[in-house]
Amino acid sequence: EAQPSVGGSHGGSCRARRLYVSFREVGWHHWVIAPRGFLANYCQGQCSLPATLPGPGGPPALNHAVLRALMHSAAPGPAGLPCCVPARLSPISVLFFDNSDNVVLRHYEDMVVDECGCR
Amino acid sequence: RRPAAPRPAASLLQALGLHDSPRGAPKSRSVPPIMWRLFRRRDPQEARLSPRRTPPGATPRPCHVEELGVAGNIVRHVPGRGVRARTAEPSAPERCPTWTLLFDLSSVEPAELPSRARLELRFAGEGAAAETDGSWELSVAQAGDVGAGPAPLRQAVASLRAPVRAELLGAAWAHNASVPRSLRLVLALRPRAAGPCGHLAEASLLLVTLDPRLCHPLARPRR
Repeated sequence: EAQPSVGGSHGGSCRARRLYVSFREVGWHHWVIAPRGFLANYCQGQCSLPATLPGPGGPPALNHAVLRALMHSAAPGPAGLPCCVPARLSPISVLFFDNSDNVVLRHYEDMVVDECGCR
Repeated sequence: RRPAAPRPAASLLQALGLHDSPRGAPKSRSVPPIMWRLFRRRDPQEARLSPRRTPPGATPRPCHVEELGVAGNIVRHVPGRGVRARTAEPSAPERCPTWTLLFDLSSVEPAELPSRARLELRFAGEGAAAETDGSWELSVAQAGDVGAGPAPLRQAVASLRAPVRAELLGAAWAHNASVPRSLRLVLALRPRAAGPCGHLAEASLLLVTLDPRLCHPLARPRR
C-alpha cells in the first residue's frame, strides 16, 4: 500500500511518503511469524529551492544539493535538480521459522525510511 | 520442491541473507517465549506500538542483542534431537543415563560469528527427583571429546523443577571456533549423593551470531 502523491507528478516538496509492505502480499506470511508487515515508506518530491534548504529539525542539507538547486533556479540546465532520497533509516526485526525448524530472529538495518533529504 | 520465488522476491530474500523462502511453520513447533520477548524488545515498530517497554528516545544499538548482552544480529532457537546413549548398571556409580544430543546448525552461514550459545535443559525427575531439591552435577562435552579427560563443562544443579541453563561458549565450545554444521553433545546428570536420577525431557540451544555482512559501520554524525 502506498500513499498516492498529491498534486502533480511529484507531489510537492521532498518528504517521506507512506509505504506499507505486507508480507502476505509478498507471499511470505506462511513462514514469517512476525511482524505481518512493516512501514518501509519512500521518498518523493521536488528538490527545488527552498525544499533543498534544511527545514526545522530536518536532516542537514548537503551543500552540493543547495548549490545544484541554486544553479538550476538561475539557469536550468542538464545537471537538473538534486534527488529526493532517504536521509535517515531505521531497522526492523523479523521472526520466522527456517528450513531446519529453528525459530530465528533476524535484525535488519536500514529498512524503514524515517526522513528524506535532497542529495 | 516449491517453485522458485519470482525474481523480485528472490532478490529481496537474498538481500535479507536468505537463500530461498523457508517452507513454513512446522506443525509441531510453537514459538518459544524467549523469542517473542526478544522480538518485542527488538523491533522498533513494535516498540512504537508499546512505548512503555522501550524508554523514549532509546534506539537499540545495531548488531547488538541488548537483552543477552552480546554482539549479534541473528538469534536462533534450535531444538535438540535427543538420543539416549547409555544406561549404566543400576549398581554402578554412573547408574544414571547419559544422553547424546544433536543440534542441526546447517542453516548458520560460515560468515556468522557465534557470540553466545546457551543450552537449556528441562528434566522430568523419576519419582522423587521432581519433587525434592537435591544436588546434581551436570557435565557436558562435545561427542568428539568424550574420553579425552574431564568434561569441559561441569555445573552444579540444585533443582530439576526449573530449566537448567548452561553457557557452552568458552566451555564445551571454544570461543573462536566457527559454528559446526551439527553440534553433538554428550550430557550426564549425576546425583551428588545416592539420589534419584533425572530424566531429560527437552533440550534446546539459544544461539546468537553476528553476520558482519549485515552490519554497517556506524555512520559518523556530521560535524
